[in-house]
Amino acid sequence: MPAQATLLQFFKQS
Amino acid sequence: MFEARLVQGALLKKILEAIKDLLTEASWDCAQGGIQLQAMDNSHVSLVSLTLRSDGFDKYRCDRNLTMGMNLASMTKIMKCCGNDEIITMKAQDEPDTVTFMFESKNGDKISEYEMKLMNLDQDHLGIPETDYACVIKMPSGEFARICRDLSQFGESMVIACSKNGIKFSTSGDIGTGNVKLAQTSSVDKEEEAVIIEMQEPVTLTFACKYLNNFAKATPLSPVVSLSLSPDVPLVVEYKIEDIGYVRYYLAPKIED
Repeated sequence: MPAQATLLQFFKQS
Repeated sequence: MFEARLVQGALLKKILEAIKDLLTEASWDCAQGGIQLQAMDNSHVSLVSLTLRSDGFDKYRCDRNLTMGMNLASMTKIMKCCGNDEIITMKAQDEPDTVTFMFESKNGDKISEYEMKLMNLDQDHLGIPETDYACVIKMPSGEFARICRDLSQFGESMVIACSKNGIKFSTSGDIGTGNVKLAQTSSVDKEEEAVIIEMQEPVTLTFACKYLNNFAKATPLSPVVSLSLSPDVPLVVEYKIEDIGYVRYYLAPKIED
């Protein structure tokens, strides 16, 4: 089963 | 001082309907160029990015940049007091503690004013890189909403597979499986009824249905939705808002561990 990623894995916090 | 008047007040009501189930609270950043809102849902899986340009308002004044943190459930209560054909004006002082929503009937006979307390919100702004997406799909927003609704009956996840031949949405669960294939439209009279695919390379990604269903609440804002996909990056679902701006939703994919 694929796991849900979060946006923080892709986008930098600024 | 800040003041923004929108004759088509129903637009703001629709915008709120499109974001209030994903976000409990959000900051509305007001500047001379317009209003922007960027916020993630509590689980950090999806993000709403809203832009309303100042030139899309019937009157717009913003002397100093300001950030208004709003509880969206409270804002929804206030927006319910606004008739669909009423004119909305948002007003605030510089460094405000409150925002005022004024609703005017078309003939000016009735004016309602609601003042809402603002909140100090911690801002988690994300830098979203410019991306050239492998596939960009434009399709009727009503069709997208229906596919999300239909397929989410079967499972929690939906696979979106885009190739030059078309798009396939599929799901599976305890009761069985379902899929919907859409071919690229060859010729149409109305552009908003077309399915258009711009593809650099085929993409297949898996997403949680519940977020897609939430995004589809923006359907009343636009007859067309665009889906931008690239391998292993968040999906972008965009609804243009007439001549004033857009709402974009970003959704992190489900990925193999």
